[in-house]
Amino acid sequence: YLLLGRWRKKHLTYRILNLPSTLSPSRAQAALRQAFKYWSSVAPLTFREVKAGWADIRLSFHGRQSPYCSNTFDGPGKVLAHADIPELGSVHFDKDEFWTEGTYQGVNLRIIAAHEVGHALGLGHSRYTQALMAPVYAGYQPYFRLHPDDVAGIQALYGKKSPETEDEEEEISTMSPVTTKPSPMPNPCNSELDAMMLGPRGKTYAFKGDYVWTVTDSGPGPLFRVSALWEGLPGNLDAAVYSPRTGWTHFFKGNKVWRYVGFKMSPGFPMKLNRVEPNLDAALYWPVNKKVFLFKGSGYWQWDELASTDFSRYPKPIKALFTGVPDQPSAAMSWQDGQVYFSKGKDYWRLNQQLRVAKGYPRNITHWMHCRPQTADTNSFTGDTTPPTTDTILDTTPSTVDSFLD
Amino acid sequence: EDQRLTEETLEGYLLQYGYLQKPLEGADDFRLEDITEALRAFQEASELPVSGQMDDDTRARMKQPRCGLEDPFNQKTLK
Repeated sequence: YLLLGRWRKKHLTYRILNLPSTLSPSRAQAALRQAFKYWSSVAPLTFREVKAGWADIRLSFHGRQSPYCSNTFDGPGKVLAHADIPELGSVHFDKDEFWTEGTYQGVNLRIIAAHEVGHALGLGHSRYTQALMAPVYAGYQPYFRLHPDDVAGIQALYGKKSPETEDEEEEISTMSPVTTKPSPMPNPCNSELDAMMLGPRGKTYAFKGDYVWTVTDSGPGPLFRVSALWEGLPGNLDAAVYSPRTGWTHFFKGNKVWRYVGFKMSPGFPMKLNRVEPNLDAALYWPVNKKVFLFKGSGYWQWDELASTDFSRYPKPIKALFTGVPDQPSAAMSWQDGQVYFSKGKDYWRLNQQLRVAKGYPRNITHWMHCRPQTADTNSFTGDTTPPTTDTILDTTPSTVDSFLD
Repeated sequence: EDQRLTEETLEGYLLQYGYLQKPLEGADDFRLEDITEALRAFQEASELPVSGQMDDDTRARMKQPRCGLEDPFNQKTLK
């Protein structure tokens, strides 16, 4: 790697001044935002997007002529983009390129943006032809990740990312990975989920094995180890549920339950489950009656977090309350749209306010994940794919156990 | 004409991306040995056979889409 310069500060702002015409605005913005996350996930850098006024790093698209840039572009192909080194902050893309996301066609905006942001942060071109900072575009990579030379370069400039440097305001996805040999990673686009939940700050999480990722309208986000976000939490969960009423997030596995507030485990947890059966299938919070529902097999328990619940009449049949839902769901959640979702295998069901499965369900879960490989962008929410980036983070061991739900 | 055009394209590419550097003084033309050395640096950095001669692979590589910044791979120009 070659170092060309450095910012004297580590909390930078950026602004997207305009967007390409070949991607939907939300798609293009997601790609550009992700470009920053590659760097903030391996170095103590934070990037905050501003919508107006001055920004440290300014991203824009221009063609052959630009009143703001002496380096003109040259139409499709050849030069794709260029950027100034610190502390100038200009990043320009050739607007005449066929910018794409999630497909081998055209030029992947996310990868090129990450390359140019690398320049804007002070990195020159890398000698490794497979590195992000290599001068020539190596093409779209579904499971793109930074090359060790890229990581070594940015850490030579800004140091390594350590827990102390985390900033509460930071986006979750900038949490620090340390590269260990990754256990097999699920493919978000065709995995049976262990759990799903609408978590704090309206983020939708999907859990599978040791990993968790967010689901947005532009597809699955980067994969993280569960324990990297919720320290002390094991993988292969049975169920997960966040309650806006209490701010508690509960995770269930076997005969244990973990409670977190935000990403901090509450004292005394994990505890032992003793009044509902172990090895739950799913859990959800239903905002209509502000209760948590726990599911296993063909039965469910309704639990009032803030009162002692009489479970003697539980479990009750799932079908008695949730019409059209299969037994043994693998995951469940209430979502922002007021609907309730259940998943099982590769299918998912949507239920309306009357807890009745809507027409046309079940559907394939890749639809819900907004995955549709190999196609150019369509409108956001009908599904396109942003294959996940893959960061791997250290694991931690579980702690002592007490009893719960008393 | 085709040969000349190729030479100009080659020099243009090597100059644009930092493999060749215009001498501060003296004639504008590059010496053959400078061009050969620059081409070798490009071929080495591109993990192509290092011949110092233009061949199909080198030409194909130069056609690939890329970043507009210079490459720091020719030690002499980098210095």
